[in-house]
Amino acid sequence: LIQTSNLIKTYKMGNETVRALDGVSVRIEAGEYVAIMGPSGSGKSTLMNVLGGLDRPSSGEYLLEGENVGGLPPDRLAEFRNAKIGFVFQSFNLLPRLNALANVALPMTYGAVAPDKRLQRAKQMLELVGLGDRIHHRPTQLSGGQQQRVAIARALANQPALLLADEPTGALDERTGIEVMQLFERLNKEGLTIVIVTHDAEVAQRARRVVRMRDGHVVDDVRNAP
Amino acid sequence: LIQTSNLIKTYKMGNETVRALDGVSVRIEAGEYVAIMGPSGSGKSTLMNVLGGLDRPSSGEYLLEGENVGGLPPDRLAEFRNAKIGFVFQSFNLLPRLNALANVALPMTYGAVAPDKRLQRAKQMLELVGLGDRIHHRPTQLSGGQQQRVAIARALANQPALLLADEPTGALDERTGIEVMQLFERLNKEGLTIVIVTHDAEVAQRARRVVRMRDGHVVDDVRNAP
Ligand SMILES: Nc1ncnc2c1ncn2[C@@H]1O[C@H](COP(=O)(O)OP(=O)(O)OP(=O)(O)O)[C@@H](O)[C@H]1O
Ligand SMILES: Nc1ncnc2c1ncn2[C@@H]1O[C@H](COP(=O)(O)OP(=O)(O)OP(=O)(O)O)[C@@H](O)[C@H]1O
Ligand SMILES: [Mg+2]
Ligand SMILES: [Mg+2]
Repeated sequence: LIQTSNLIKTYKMGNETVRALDGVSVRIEAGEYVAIMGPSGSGKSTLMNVLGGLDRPSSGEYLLEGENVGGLPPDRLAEFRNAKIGFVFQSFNLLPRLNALANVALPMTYGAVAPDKRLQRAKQMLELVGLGDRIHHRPTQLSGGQQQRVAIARALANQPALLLADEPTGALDERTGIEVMQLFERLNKEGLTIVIVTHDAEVAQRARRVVRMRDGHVVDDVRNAP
Repeated sequence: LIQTSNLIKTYKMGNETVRALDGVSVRIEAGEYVAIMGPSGSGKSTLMNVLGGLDRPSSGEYLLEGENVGGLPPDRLAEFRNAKIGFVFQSFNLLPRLNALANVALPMTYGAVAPDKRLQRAKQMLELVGLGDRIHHRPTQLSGGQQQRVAIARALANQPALLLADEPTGALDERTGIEVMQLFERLNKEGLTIVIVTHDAEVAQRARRVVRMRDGHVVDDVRNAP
């Protein structure tokens, strides 16, 4: 499903160059469940943004379902992303003027779900993450962990083929985090490919493979014991 | 240092009333190190916002150093807060147009640190949290964990008497999280009172007392074994 080859992402800051990605080549098959770990600043979110088609590498290639993502024109890319990919951002990126229901329904505008069914599906997704009684709350009327769960519901609303989740349990207490992990496992069994960045070793254990990054490259890539 | 009595915070949402705080009475002595835990949505951030003078309760009283915080006029409150309290927000709240150095220096404008010494102190604080090589980066040029550490440096810059930290290690990998905890322990030994909201049981273990919340009230309050 995913094949990257020697991804490099650099930023120029005055005289210095920050190498956020320094040659990342990974291959992820359809249906896999991969955790990405590594120190703060090691390039995990940068890699996720490239995989999500939200950012272009400075050099290197990214193939998604054999399609060269960097080569797609902007509208084809937006369409492709919306249909195939669900993204949970590290800082949620909810729209502040829309309530939870509208935030979750938004990605369905171009997708697989018929118009009359969208709000119904959005409500279901919110119930799945325990927010059935918060659907009319706007982001500022929600706790940190509730906002995170709205972001998760939104990523799953359009029935994506690939879920990219950047620290999706970071703001959740242990029990709510476990409920989200169980949801992910169920969806993975049903065929969803999952790539999850996490700092939590217990979350990483539930994935089937752990990729470790440091200073912009992959330093380890191991199967979890089943 | 801190005494709250029957704090209540409600929000009206259409016909419903959300009871974010439902009668919270806590007492925290100067020099204590208290962790607050509880499920997502249980009222932890709401309590922290009241303790930080950022939000008024719907009813109930909050005394800080014997001063009734709810009774202070706005400019006295701002002054009091700036001098006494360092706040690490759950979502960081950095100013996007200022770089890390300027973000950390900002609270010192009215404080204990002389003008020529402020940028120097800001740089020191950033070095203390491992960001010496990121001081000119703006928030969007920083990783999630780097932004969190800027927020921590900013909270400590003005040498507060009370540190209120809302999930200060949520975006940090294990090792960086430990470094922050060691910094907090050192400052606590030097007299800083610390109240930290956390979902991480290991972080809570390093505090000397753990207060648990559920549905807007305190359900447990125990000393940690030393
Ligand atoms: N726009 C930018 N300009 C300059 N440097 C940047 C920019 N964006 C990111 N960086 C740097 O690139 C590095 C990698 O950032 P990234 O967000 O991928 O880290 P991360 O592994 O997700 O970290 P965390 O665990 O803290 O979220 C960081 O050191 C960061 O300072
Ligand atoms: N402005 C608001 N209007 C309505 N409800 C609100 C508002 N702000 C917070 N709430 C509700 O109050 C409750 C407590 O929120 P709070 O942010 O204190 O939770 P928390 O314990 O910090 O949770 P988390 O661990 O997820 O950060 C939540 O259920 C939330 O939905
Ligand atoms: Mg990140
Ligand atoms: Mg909170």
